[in-house]
Amino acid sequence: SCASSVTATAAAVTVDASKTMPFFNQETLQQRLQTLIDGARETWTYAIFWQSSDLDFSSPSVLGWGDGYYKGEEDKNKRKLSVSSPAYIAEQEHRKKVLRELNSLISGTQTGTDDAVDEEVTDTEWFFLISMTQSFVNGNGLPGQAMCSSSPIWVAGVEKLAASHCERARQAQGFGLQTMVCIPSANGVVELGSTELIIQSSDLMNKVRVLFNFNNDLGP
Amino acid sequence: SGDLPLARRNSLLRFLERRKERLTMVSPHSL
Repeated sequence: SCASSVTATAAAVTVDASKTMPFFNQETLQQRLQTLIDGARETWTYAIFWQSSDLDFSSPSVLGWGDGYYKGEEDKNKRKLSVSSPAYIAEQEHRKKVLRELNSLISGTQTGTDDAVDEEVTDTEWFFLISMTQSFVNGNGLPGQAMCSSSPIWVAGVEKLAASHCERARQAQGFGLQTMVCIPSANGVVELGSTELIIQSSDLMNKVRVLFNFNNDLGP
Repeated sequence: SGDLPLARRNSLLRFLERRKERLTMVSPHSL
């Protein structure tokens, strides 16, 4: 189980922290996520880094929001609901209200009218925002499972996402995503999602291994 | 925004700013 692998990690860490516990750099995290997505051949909608908080090795391992990069999707017309339906209108009103509140929370001012907030909030934007509130304890969910098993998980196809044991994967499918990938790294898990169907590629795994080995300086 | 964890706050700020830029490029007249 995840607990036993955490204990093993703890033992490794205490032997020689400088060698085994890689240096984690929050500043360059956004740059690494952006490089990963913008440099990819495939069309990814977003990338998220779920950061492991193994503070006290006896406590359960928790993956929480580290950072994320939302690139968006090319085909905006893939909506669940028709734009004239009452459900769509009500849902959009709700999303815009939340975005206005978030805007005020961040800017610290009561923003009267901000046209950007009044534009349509797409399903994948909404899913990205919801992701900021999520965390995974002790191997739960696809990110937690990838972290615990130390092996990548690649789910491609709406049927597979919809049938997944992971609630986050099912939710992603509901918001129009077709592919979800979780790749473990030393300090957490890199997750990528796309509205396109993307078949597994070792090239992407290798890029994650290089980009998210925080002992590597990013260089020019 | 003091009660919003720093990582989420930074990501949210960046998301909102980029969204504004993206929408400005798409339809400059509407903004």
